[in-house]
Amino acid sequence: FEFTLMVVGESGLGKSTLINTLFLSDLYKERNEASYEPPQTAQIEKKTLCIEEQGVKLRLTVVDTPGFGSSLSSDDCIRSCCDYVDEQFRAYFAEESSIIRKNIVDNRVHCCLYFIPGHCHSLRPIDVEFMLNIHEKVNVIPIISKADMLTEKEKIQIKQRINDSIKSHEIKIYQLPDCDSDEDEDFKQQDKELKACLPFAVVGSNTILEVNGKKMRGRQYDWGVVEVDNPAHSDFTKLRNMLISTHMPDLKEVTEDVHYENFRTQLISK
Amino acid sequence: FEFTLMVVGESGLGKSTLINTLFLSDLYKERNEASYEPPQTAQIEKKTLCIEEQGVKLRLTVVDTPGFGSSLSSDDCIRSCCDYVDEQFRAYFAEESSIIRKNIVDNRVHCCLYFIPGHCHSLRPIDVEFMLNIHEKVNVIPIISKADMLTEKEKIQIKQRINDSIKSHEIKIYQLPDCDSDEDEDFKQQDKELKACLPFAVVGSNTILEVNGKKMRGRQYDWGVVEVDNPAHSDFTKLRNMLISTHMPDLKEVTEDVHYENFRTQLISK
Ligand SMILES: Nc1nc2c(ncn2[C@@H]2O[C@H](COP(=O)(O)OP(=O)(O)O)[C@@H](O)[C@H]2O)c(=O)[nH]1
Ligand SMILES: Nc1nc2c(ncn2[C@@H]2O[C@H](COP(=O)(O)OP(=O)(O)O)[C@@H](O)[C@H]2O)c(=O)[nH]1
Repeated sequence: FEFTLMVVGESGLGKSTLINTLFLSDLYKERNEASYEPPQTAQIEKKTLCIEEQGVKLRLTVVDTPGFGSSLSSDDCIRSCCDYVDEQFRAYFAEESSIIRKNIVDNRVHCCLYFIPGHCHSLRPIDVEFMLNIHEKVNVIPIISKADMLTEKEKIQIKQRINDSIKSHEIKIYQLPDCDSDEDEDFKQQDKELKACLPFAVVGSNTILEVNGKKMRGRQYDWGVVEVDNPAHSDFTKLRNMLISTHMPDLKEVTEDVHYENFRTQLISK
Repeated sequence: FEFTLMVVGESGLGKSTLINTLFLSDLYKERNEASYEPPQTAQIEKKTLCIEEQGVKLRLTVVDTPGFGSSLSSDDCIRSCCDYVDEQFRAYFAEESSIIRKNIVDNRVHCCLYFIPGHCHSLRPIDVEFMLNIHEKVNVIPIISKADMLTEKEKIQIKQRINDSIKSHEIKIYQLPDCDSDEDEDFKQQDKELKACLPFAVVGSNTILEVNGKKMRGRQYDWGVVEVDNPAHSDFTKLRNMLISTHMPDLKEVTEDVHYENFRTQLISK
């Protein structure tokens, strides 16, 4: 089972921490060097990880754009991400159309987690620009990063503004599919609550802390502990369940039936 | 007594909240409208406030650059700030050189608070670019904003990296003057601690909360309360004391003797 996840956002938004937290890995080593200088190029970086989730072996590829938003002009980074997605489509198309029928390796990008800084009032021009350029090539899931800087009231407000902005700019983010009408009420209620929570406001951490004798992942502040797995503190668990437990097959399906189809249609019509 | 303070940084970094908190004013109305769209132009905005501090009447002008960092290219915003500072120098020079001796209004910018997002690993290209363009025109004080997203360890790390970056790029930020050698030990120790704290990592808030029966300004989270005036939580008090109680005369003096002198020298040599 292969899955490719692209993570995009400025340096320092906690992307590597979140990836490590999501997949309980140390795919990204802790950046503790005193002189860490984030890269400033539009270069794409790839990391592969084999994990086992609910008995299923998963070969996960994480595509990172470390230089995003760091240069004084953001066009290069946006183009670099879009080109990468297109290249995977081209490679897949070439394999699919080849005379020799062999096992095709699916390196297409199935999902793009787009990190928005928690401090923003709403979507910034760079956020709109990026998503409009890539929303017809890949499933985009916007993430509000470092949500522990937001009070409950601010979280609701920023989610509202981002959703309004997504609507007014006609950005097509990944839509959670509708429930089958024959699902039970509990399931429908849960699905409704999940959708009401978008975009997810996430806190990530790999630090294990002991609170009241219980071990948990979180961030230790002078004034309290933020718990990654506490739904009141972070939408992390919702994101993890959606991405890994429930919606991974749908993300792959939409990539095949919608985004790849868009690509093929454009290619053939040229 | 006149003082002009310029605040620069991206929208959403808590600049207006901090100004209101510093001067116990509501110079900036709370932006609670559901559809707040931050401005995206390089326009400069000015607000004036008369406050009384320790018996001294102060006419404070706050110069804000609301569109900073929002456009896809940051050069316009940087130039807009530099032009503003130069315009005030030109106006002052014109008044100073006029035949008619009248009371000159000093609108020169005495201090620029530059807000760095707390989520950055270290100075970004836009931060370096801005400070290098303006450090010989105005006293620059970099501020790490929304410091409540940083743990104690992260705060120390980011201050270290910013200071290293300031040194390696040869950015001339405002230097707190040395203590007179005849000051008492207590004073020298306090001065030493203040300098070790730079750049200040600040949390601002105008919300009054009641904690253990005591009223204080802070931010209420599910996991605890961040107190603006608590030195363990925020360098706010240090910044306020330096800016308003102790170093305002020096900031004006350095503007007159160094920055304005630079300007006059360049003007005369042309
Ligand atoms: N406040 C806060 N800080 C976080 C969070 N996640 C990670 N960090 C911290 O942010 C810094 C940068 O994280 P990193 O994962 O390296 O960011 P990246 O550059 O986007 O990959 C580190 O000091 C992390 O400990 C979070 O959810 N909230
Ligand atoms: N976490 C955190 N949030 C803050 C802080 N100061 C202000 N805010 C919040 O950040 C948001 C934007 O603040 P604002 O002052 O309007 O930012 P400005 O656009 O830079 O003027 C508001 O929701 C504030 O309540 C702070 O120190 N820490």
